[in-house]
Amino acid sequence: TLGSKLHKAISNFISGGVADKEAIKQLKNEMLRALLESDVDFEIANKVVSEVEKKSLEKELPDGLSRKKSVISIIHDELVAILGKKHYPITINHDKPTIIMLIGIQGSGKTTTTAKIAKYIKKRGKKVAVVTADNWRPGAYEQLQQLCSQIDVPVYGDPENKRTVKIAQTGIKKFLNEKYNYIILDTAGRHKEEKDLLNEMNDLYSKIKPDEVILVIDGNLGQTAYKQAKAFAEKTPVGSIIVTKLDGSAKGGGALSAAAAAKVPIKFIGNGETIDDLEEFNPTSFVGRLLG
Amino acid sequence: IKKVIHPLKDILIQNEVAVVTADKICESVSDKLLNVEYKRMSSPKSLILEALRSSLLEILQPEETIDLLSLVEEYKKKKQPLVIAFFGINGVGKTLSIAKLGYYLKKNDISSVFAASDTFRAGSIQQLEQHAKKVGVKIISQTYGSDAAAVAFDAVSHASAKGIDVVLIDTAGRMETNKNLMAELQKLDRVVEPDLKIFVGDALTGNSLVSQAELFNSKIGIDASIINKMDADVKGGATISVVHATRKPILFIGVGQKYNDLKPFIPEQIIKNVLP
Ligand SMILES: Nc1nc2c(ncn2[C@@H]2O[C@H](COP(=O)(O)OP(=O)(O)OP(=O)(O)O)[C@@H](O)[C@H]2O)c(=O)[nH]1
Ligand SMILES: Nc1nc2c(ncn2[C@@H]2O[C@H](COP(=O)(O)OP(=O)(O)OP(=O)(O)O)[C@@H](O)[C@H]2O)c(=O)[nH]1
Ligand SMILES: [Mg+2]
Ligand SMILES: [Mg+2]
Repeated sequence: TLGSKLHKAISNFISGGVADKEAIKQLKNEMLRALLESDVDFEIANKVVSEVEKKSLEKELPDGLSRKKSVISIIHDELVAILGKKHYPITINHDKPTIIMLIGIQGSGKTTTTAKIAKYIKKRGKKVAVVTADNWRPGAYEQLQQLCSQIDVPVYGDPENKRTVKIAQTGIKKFLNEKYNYIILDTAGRHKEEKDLLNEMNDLYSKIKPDEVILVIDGNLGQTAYKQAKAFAEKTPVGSIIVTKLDGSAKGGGALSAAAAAKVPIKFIGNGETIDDLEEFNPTSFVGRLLG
Repeated sequence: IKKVIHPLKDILIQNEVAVVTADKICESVSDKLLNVEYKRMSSPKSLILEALRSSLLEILQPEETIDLLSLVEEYKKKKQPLVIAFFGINGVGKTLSIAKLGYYLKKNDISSVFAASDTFRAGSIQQLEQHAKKVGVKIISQTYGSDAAAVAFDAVSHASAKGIDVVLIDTAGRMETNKNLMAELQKLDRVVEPDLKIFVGDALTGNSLVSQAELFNSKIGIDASIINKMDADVKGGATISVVHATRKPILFIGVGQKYNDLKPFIPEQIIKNVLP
């Protein structure tokens, strides 16, 4: 397994000692391989490995089993450094309404996550409503209606309306008048080559002025994650990331790379299709799972 | 040779090929290099690149190919509908691919019917209904929570009775590691016995693509793949990982969200991206 190969390389390195060039080379290769197999961006993986080499070879390390533990903890710390050590909560205003907006690549899980967040926020005592500015995907409005009906949260959508800014403004205005104080805006999927859609996303952002923009990232994303996330963050001020589909075989290295590219914290993970499958992000368990 | 192969592995990985797939490609390239006759005119670099090119070409051009239109003609002669099932993990483009295929078949004067066998996900039936309406084909559906295999079976019976050429079965997205959902798909396979089983994958996927291809192949069987979102600035290594894992052809690639964004897979385009 992934974890056992890396642990074996670490054991060989420990028993060989710092002077053993071959053991160091083996360790670096196994570390790099573990990170790449977990979908960590190629450049980031190489940087992490050279950082670990620097720190584990120059530090005054205790011998034996505790040195093995410290090599593992150094790898761990390098990855957690990218993700941030503390828990960053989702924006919840207490003195005025909160509006958050979800963006991301086609099929990443935005609509499902919108409903999950609605339930999460509703449990915290807010009066939650959902607006969908996706007038493009067939059945998008019905999908959100069906999801939100499970938690008795109202949904506004207008698939016949060609202008997404108009849909968003109308829905938000309606819900603010009805005294809803937390509004979640779902948008259509898009990727970095679709320049018109990126412009539309930015247009929505500047007209709606949400309190937080969340980039939804599919946990299966591979080596393309970094540049996609970078393009989104350059176009619109992304505040955080939610990683989805971590209930499959994906290790989430793409999401770590996306967080590095956008320079934002990961706030939640999605680990299932139901409306309850949303977990607050824990960097330690995320990295533990990534390293196998 | 080992020294020379290592940078190749990095190139493959940076071109989105899965790590285990890159390993196997490098093994095959080293084998080729061990057996090659060193002609005085060719530089080592060109020998290596040639070995890589031929390894990739071998992978991307599997022995079996599928000509969909002639397969349809074959079934028309048998007076039987061609039944095609689409499966894969969540959000990879199964439903849109069915709409695109229905549109493609219609342009070629081939009739089809959609089977709404995703009876689980919110909005899935309405989504496929709206696609069916836009494309101009019939859809067979029941209610949410109904049996996926029963809906598919219904659609096949309908197609046989009405002389419809092709049945396109949409299924719910599922993680290949979810035993219950894979068992549900196996049941649909047993009940309906599709003539073509299509694995649908996302070109942006990393290493989990190999696990997806392997598990769907071992539990259900894959006759061909469709890889979507190839328009998202990808190098296309995902296609290499999938064809390597399944040894089955790529039926089409998805290059956008419109109905005509379904294109044939051309190995040369991927090789051109990978070969420096
Ligand atoms: N297993 C699993 N499935 C998920 C998760 N999050 C979302 N999904 C599924 O992924 C698929 C895509 O989710 P959507 O919410 O439709 O994705 P989207 O980003 O809104 O898609 P577009 O609007 O087309 O861009 C659906 O089948 C969801 O049920 C998750 O955490 N785990
Ligand atoms: N840009 C682009 N988007 C695509 C392509 N194929 C599918 N999509 C988009 O990806 C999203 C998901 O497509 P669906 O057809 O709903 O995917 P699915 O596999 O049926 O999803 P589930 O049923 O939820 O598992 C939609 O927004 C599609 O428009 C493609 O080739 N290019
Ligand atoms: Mg959506
Ligand atoms: Mg679908």
